Amino acid sequence: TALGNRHGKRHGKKSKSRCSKKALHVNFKELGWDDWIIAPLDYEAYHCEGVCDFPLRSHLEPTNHAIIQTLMNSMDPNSTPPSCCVPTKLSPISILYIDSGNNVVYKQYEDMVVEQCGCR
Amino acid sequence: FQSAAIISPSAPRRVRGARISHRDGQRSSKILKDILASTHPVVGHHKDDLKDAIVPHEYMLSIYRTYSAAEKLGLNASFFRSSKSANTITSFVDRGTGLVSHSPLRRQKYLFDVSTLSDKEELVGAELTIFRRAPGNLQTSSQTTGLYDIQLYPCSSDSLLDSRSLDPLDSTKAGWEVLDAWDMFKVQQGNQLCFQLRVTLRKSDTEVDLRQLGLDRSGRSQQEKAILVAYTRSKKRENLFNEMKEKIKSRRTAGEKEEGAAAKAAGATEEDGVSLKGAKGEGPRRRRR
Repeated sequence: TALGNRHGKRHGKKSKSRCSKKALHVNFKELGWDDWIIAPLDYEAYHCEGVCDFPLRSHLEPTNHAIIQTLMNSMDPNSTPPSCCVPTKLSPISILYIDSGNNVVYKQYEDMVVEQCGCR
Repeated sequence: FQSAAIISPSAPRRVRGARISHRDGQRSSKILKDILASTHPVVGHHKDDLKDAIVPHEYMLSIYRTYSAAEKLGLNASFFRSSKSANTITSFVDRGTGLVSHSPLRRQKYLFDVSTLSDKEELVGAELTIFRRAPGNLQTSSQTTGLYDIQLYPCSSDSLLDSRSLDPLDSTKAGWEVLDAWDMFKVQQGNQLCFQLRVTLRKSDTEVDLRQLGLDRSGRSQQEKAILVAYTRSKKRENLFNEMKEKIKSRRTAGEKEEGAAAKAAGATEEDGVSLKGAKGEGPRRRRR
């Protein structure tokens, strides 16, 4: 039992996970966009989820404002909400689709995949 | 401010619309509903036929494969010189239909409808890609000595757009000829671009029968048709939601326009070997009542 404790897990209380990147699978077919999107039909977009609590870790690359807001939230949660867990770095994906003139178009759509999450 | 949401299709549609509680009332939910309704598999299932009717050119498929694989390695498409730092590459298939004649084919016209090119995007390059088949009667072409000159002109003027040399030995094998067509967009305004191709013997400047070099357009599959590829770069970052809205709107107007054009095309006359009827699969469209 002592060993379990050593990992610092608190029993009986569900700890919220910290801000991090989570899976988000987008299926264009389910969106009904596959009549004009040739490829890809689905892709992994990811999303950010979790709490931004004090102290903020450096990999979350908080802005100074997020540090102040998190500090105030830790002092009095009722006065200030915590900072938000959001995408801090995004990357594009290529899409091949048919335009309104039935032409085949290749386009690089910016900001479609979450690379990193942070607190802002 | 507009909200964007990815809503699971399993929720019933009516609830889906209600779920978006937004400050400006039902406007954005109507827009979202409009987008989803018009593209929903149940309503728009005839669109699948449309998609199947369009055969992506091998060139576009190879572009997509190359750049999306590079993306996975963290390389941007604009990294490749061939992309001309464009983030959008649009292909237009040749709509010309040649007249069958037995006299030597000295000139050939190519017609492209570029009306869907957005004027909000900066054109950074354009190429006309023509598939040259292996000519049937190898004997005649291999007798020729000296280089061929493949020359590209606008239909409406004789200012040379681009030219490429072709070795007679190479001309016995099939291949793609890529000609720079960027200047065409500066010379000619409007949505219909017409190019004219001719091939001369470099020494004597005599025009060659395009059939000898496998450049005539008769009997070509969709994959062998000439395509005009336009490279554009969007100046400002567009909101995906707005872009989808525009796409849906323009598809709807294009659909209505095509119905009108179909009626008109029934009476259109062939002029100068170039027809207004369009490519296979783009004929009159039946709208399912």
